[in-house]
Parts: sequence; structure tokens; C-alpha cells
Amino acid sequence: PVTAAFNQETLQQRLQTLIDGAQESWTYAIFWQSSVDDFAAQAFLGWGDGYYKGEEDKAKRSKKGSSPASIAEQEHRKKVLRELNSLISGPASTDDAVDEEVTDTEWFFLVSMTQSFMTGSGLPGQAFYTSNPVWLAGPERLASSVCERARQAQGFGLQTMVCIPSANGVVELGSTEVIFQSTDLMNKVRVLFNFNNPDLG
Amino acid sequence: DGDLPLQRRKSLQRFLEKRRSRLVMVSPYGS
Repeated sequence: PVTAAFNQETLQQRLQTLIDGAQESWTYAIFWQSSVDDFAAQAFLGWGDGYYKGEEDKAKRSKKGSSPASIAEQEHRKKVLRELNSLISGPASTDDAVDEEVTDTEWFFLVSMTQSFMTGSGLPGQAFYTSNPVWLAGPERLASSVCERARQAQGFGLQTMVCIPSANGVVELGSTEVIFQSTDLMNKVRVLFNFNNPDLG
Repeated sequence: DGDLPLQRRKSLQRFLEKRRSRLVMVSPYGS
């Protein structure tokens, strides 16, 4: 679906189209939306929307060296998930699913919802500021990045992180697989997320 | 604190629903 105007409602569809249709196995996609903080008179990227697809195979993931979260850490994650669930569905709601293991990548995705980046800082902020994609493939590249978000991602078992700038923000993708740069994917992002481009109208 | 911006609330709701359905599919007791 290509429209000329930015449309919050179609963000989810666009993120799904991007990674469900990809040949590579992406774990999640996030759209960081550009806004201006009136108080600080500064541009920043905040949560626009996100799509968590999940990992292909949990057993395969654990072989890759991502150590499982400790019992205390799991309890903490479940507690937060329970609180978030009651925030969404009401305090009386019960959901057995919140008592299931919260995987590292699920947790990383959830924590991302609380984050924002000043233009020029962090991986999404850099991509937006320079208008150049950032593609980090391989745990070593993530671990040695100057950006905390990339290092954090590696700690949660992600092996590839990509930030592709568009007119209104940045599309970030993450995977527990090592995925090398793909022109096809970058073209897809340009088509799906280049809002307000008169040529696409 | 209960003050969750609308877009994050929507994203979170989708995430929780999808997680629920994924776990139901995996669990032998889910159906």
C-alpha cells in the first residue's frame, strides 16, 4: 500500500509487509517516528509502531550462545508483563500467557517502546541524521558498536541490526540470524516508508 | 503509571495478543 501522506494507521501493515514478505528471517521491525520536542526545540525519534514476528526456533537460538535469563530476571519480566497486561486489559484481567517465559528478544522489543533518540544519537538517530542506512551484521559488529542500543541488542541474542532512514523517521530491523546487506530490502523500505513523496502519490 | 501514549498502547496490545495466540498454538493444553 503506497500513499503519499504519512498514515499512522497503516504503519503496522507496512512493517508486517516488510518482514513477513522478506526472504531473510527478521525477528522484529520498528518504525522510529521523527518529532520535534517543542520544549527543548529539538528533533527526536520516538516510538511510531513496531511488529514483533518472533524467532523461528527457540532451540536453535539457544545454541547460538544467547544465555537464558536468570530466574530472577524472568520473574521481573513476568511481573512487568502482568502489569502491562492489566494496564491494557484492566486490573481484573487474567492472562495465562503472561506467566510464560519472556524471551530475550521479546523483552528487548518491549523495552524499545520506552526509548527515544535525539537526532544524531543512538543507532536510529545516526541513520536519520546522516540519511544513510546503518547495517550491523554479526554479533562482533553489534558488540563493538559505539551505540548502546546495538550492544544491548547483542546481549539479548540479536545478531543483525539495521536502521534505514526515511522521510519521517527510521525503520529498524533486528534478527537473531546474521543477515548481510540487501539492496532489495532497502528498496522495499524506500517504497513502503517514503511518506509525503509526491512521486508516490 | 497508567499514562501510556496511544500509539504505544496499541503496539503493546497487539504484542500481547500475538504472544497469547502464539503460546496457545505451541501449548498442547492451549486449545
